[in-house]
Amino acid sequence: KAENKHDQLERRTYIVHMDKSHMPASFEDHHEWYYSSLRSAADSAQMLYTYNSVIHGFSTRLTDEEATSLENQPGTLSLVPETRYELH
Amino acid sequence: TTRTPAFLGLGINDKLLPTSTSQGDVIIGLIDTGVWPELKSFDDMGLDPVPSSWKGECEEGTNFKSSNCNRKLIGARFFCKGYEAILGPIDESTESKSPRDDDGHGTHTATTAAGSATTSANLFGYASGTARGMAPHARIAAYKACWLGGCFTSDILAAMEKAIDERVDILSMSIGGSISEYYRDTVAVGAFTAMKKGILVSCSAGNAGPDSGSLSNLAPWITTVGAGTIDRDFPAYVILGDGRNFTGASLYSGKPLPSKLLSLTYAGKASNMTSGSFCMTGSLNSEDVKGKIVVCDRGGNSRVQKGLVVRKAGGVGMILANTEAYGEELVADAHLIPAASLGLKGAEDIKKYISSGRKPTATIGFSGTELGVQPSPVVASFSSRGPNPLTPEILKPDLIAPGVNILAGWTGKVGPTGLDGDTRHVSFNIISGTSMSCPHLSGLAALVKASHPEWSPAAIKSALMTTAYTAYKNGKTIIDVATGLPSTPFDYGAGHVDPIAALDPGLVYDATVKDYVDFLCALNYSSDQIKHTTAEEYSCSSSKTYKLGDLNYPSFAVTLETTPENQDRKAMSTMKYTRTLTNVGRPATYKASVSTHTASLKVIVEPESLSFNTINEKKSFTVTVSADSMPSGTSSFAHLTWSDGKHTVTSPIAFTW
Repeated sequence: KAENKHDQLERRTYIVHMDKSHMPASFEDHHEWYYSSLRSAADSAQMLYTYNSVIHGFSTRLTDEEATSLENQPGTLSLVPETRYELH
Repeated sequence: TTRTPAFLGLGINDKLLPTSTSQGDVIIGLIDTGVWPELKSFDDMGLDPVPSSWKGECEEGTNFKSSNCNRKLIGARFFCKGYEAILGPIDESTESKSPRDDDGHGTHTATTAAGSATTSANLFGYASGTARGMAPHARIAAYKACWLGGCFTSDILAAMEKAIDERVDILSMSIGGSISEYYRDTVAVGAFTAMKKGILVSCSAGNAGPDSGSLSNLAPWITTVGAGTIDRDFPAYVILGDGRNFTGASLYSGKPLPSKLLSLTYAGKASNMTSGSFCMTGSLNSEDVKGKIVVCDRGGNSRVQKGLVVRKAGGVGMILANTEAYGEELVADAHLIPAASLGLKGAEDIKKYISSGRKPTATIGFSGTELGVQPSPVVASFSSRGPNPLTPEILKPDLIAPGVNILAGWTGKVGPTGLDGDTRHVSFNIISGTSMSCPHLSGLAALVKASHPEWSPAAIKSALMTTAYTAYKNGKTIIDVATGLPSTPFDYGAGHVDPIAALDPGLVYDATVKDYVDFLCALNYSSDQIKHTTAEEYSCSSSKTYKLGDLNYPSFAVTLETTPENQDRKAMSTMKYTRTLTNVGRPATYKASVSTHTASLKVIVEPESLSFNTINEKKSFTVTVSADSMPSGTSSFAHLTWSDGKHTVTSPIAFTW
């Protein structure tokens, strides 16, 4: 619980849009590329989901600093902060 | 649902309706709170095997087995990684980490869209009849992305992706969030991919009415659904000590009040808190309410919660008083104490009576279900209204459908009020919201899809919109219950859905992926923003002029020049729109007509007549609007109708200055 609380204070969930046309040839699979991009910006961040058709990208939880770093990675289109929807 | 199929004219033997076999080929995916599979509404008796196109499955989890799926409920999944990342691991003693619905909302929407016919459905005897979904032979796939703590966009997007990959035909989403540009709007982005793959996405318009510009789910590739009433009420009576009698609404079913009149008080006078009139938890003074009927103002907390607050303080009955924001709209609830909701006028009269200081007394009586209520439909007060706050050039909502006091399936986990203390178990519940109108539309879209499997989502949407009605049989415009006055396209969009007419619209305003990309170009989106929205590479041509109003949409929203402040001189502005109609009926000649009530507006349609000789033939026309400038905030309305004598293809035109 304490870890969760700490995590909540430090990290936000982002939906990360990636530009698949920027994937370096050294990667055979875009998942690998997403994972590598995330790792180089945020060592310990976990992927929540990878998205393959509805968007190209993934969702993850990042600190502000990590988010800025990932945003500046080649191939990152944008980071959209998660929002909460409600039942109507 | 009970009553709404009849209200919508869905007779069993209508020859236009698709067969059960063709309905069975249509799969409706719902992104919601999950599903309660044991209900009779998910019985698969008589259904053919699952369509071979279906790629989905029934995911197991807490109290949910793959055997819970059948030929009706063909898919069930859950998405909670985003939710758990924020709120921590799901407590499985209170919430099912599975597709099982712990809330009721998802079961209600799923059964509304495509529940199997179930006889003797009712809630405590109210709204009894045979309950069925709008497309009773269509299949259901439930994607649970909404939890007790809300619905998070990472989960919603994952659910949308799965639904698309598994090949649903219709995606029904009775949820909404804050407004943002389309490329940052998760549902809009997901819906774009769905549209590209031929999936119609139907979303609720929101419950933020009657404020103007209060809509959500605004993307033009989404069908945005507002809510109206049906011809059914659940009357309750408030009788005052001075003999006056007020009609309200209630679904109360417990022990009645004693036959004598009881003391009556206003919560605002029985509380020391500034917001005491709302009967918030712990706000009432026991000595002021003990043994009395308490008038509580609507708003602030849930309507049924107020009854519990009154009971806890020693009160015996509750009158839920509408304030200005709710007008005369009566929403019936399965209260836990004798309680009735009252419209604004009645509520004000009762408050005056209480203030008169003559030992006010009252009683509340309940009289079951009343059918044939007129006028109906009326636009629900809560239904979110236009104009479109993001892109005023696109008229939203698209249309309205039944969304008030709707009986449909319910979870076995919580009682009909959803309150912790409500231990009643029901198979059906009666609730209201654009959440309820959205799955009505989704089911009706499934019927159109079953009849015309080759139609695009835009063509299906057009058929539903251009055949919608805006007036009662006596010719008078549909009323807005918030004001008691005739409503406008900002309230009802193209009008109230008429499914039988939608099965044979004659002509449709179709739109392709390219048309929507052109729309994004007209928004001046950068190539990256377009890539965000569409998940593909598209580019706008530097040599082409893109206009928002030229999207081949089944309605028009015209934004005009305003009169500068302190100037009397009115300038004339002219706008031109191009649209293309596709013939989906027999060869025919259609003539255009425009109805407008404002002399200062001129609408010219060219050509005035269009002849179609073959199926899928396309013909374009222009609409030129000329209008004097008016003060900012002015609005006016008209309708453009194409008719061949058999079909009427009608588009609303909203003008704003």
